[in-house]
Amino acid sequence: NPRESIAYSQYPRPADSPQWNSDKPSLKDIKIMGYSIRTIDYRYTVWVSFNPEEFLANFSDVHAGELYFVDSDPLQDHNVYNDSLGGGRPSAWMLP
Amino acid sequence: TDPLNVLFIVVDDLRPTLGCYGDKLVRSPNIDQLASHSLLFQNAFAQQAVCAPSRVSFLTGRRPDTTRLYDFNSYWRVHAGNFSTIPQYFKEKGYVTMSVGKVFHPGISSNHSDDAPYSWSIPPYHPSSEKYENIKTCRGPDGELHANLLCPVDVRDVPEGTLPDKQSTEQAIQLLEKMKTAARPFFLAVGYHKPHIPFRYPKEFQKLYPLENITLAPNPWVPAGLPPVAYNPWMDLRQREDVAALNISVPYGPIPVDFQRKIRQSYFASVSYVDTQVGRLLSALDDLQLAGRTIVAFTSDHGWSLGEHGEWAKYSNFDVTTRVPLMFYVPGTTALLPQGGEKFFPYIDPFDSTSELMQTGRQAKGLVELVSLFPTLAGLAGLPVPPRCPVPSFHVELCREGQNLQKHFQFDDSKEASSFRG
Repeated sequence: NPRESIAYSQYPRPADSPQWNSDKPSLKDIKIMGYSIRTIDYRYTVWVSFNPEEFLANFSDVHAGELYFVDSDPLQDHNVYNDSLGGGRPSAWMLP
Repeated sequence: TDPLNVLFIVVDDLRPTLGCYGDKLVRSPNIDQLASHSLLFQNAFAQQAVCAPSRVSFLTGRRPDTTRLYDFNSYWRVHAGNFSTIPQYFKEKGYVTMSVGKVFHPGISSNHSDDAPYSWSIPPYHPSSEKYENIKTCRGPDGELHANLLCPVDVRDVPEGTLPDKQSTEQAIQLLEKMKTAARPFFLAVGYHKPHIPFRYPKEFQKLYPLENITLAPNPWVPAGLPPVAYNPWMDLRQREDVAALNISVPYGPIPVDFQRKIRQSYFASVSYVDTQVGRLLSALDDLQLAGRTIVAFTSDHGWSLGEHGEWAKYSNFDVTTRVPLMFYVPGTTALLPQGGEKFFPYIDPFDSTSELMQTGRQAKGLVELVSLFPTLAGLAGLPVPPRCPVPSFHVELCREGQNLQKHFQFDDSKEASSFRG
């Protein structure tokens, strides 16, 4: 059932704002990791703190979030993360 | 009963701007023809939208958090674990495994050896003309040579009079000719460099995309609610001479709209150029009577943003950078076996406007991941599917973190088979 399928992606960042090495940060400079979970209905991403020495993401420290609903916003232009989750911690079932 | 060969085609930075994915503008008749005999996954996603991490992830069947490669600077066998790769697994099962062009990302992430000898039976091939890719070979309006982003070339003019992907196709065809009479099955991986930047392609392909027909992205601005951390500032484009000359503000630009359209024009032209290379390769498979006993898997390492969200290139989590084309031709499963010299993949010239619209093949809508390539290719080839990985799995050499997609290949043949003959 296509509705049950899920795809995960991730992307590293060196800082909260765009800078010269935001596209391709070296491991030692990675401070944030964006984890995305995709279903047929929505795209949900949390940008969380990341420790490059321990290779550990801290899902309690959410820097930012994105939530797009595929049917109403296929081009992913209207981030409703803050509206719909009140900016709180991601629900456990959404974590990879 | 003979084991099926595998031809694995991976195209660098190719987003699903293809006819078989519904794109009305791009001419990709040869890839569309492959799709008409394949199972096409409409929603396939890379695990990270940048070359080396994505390639190491899908070639080892592990996610980036297991390969621990988020940049370009480590080799998983040293840095994370001695994980087996898809070609290595096929090699251990008796296949002759061969690499042409860009399959692993070159450099540290593949041990400066494309992970040979573990993954490959013979030394991997890299086209000699690749070394000119990023030097001044683009003739600008001033008649001088530049290292530009937009680089349509007269192939007779460029060093060695050829381009990397042309050389790769020639090499791959030679290997197919050798393997036709070989006693052992083969796993041939062909990695095309375009449409990765610079957009250096035979200039005639620009004629397929007159600038007046090229629109901007449907949403060419940075969305108001986009968190700054999510935005990628496309620094690699800015370093190209023609882009640098525009003095675009950092980080948000924008790129002047006429240049945006030129970038899109050259991306599409590069896609049609790669389509001709794929077409030559597949028609050779046909001519060598190998199409009836060779699985063809076609994909890319990640997508590419063509101005959506005011972004360019990859380096983000958006769908336009993570969604990839993914299709499998499996003789006797996604298509009936070619009968008596029947051709499945005759070469189609993208300049031939009379080439009829291709019928679509089988399609799957569910979301799937590139990390599923390993178990799926193993299963389709009749090899044992590697076991699921424990968590963590750094100590396990052979296991998989992706799903086996074979369940998508069970078709109701009675109804479908008759349509195939039609």
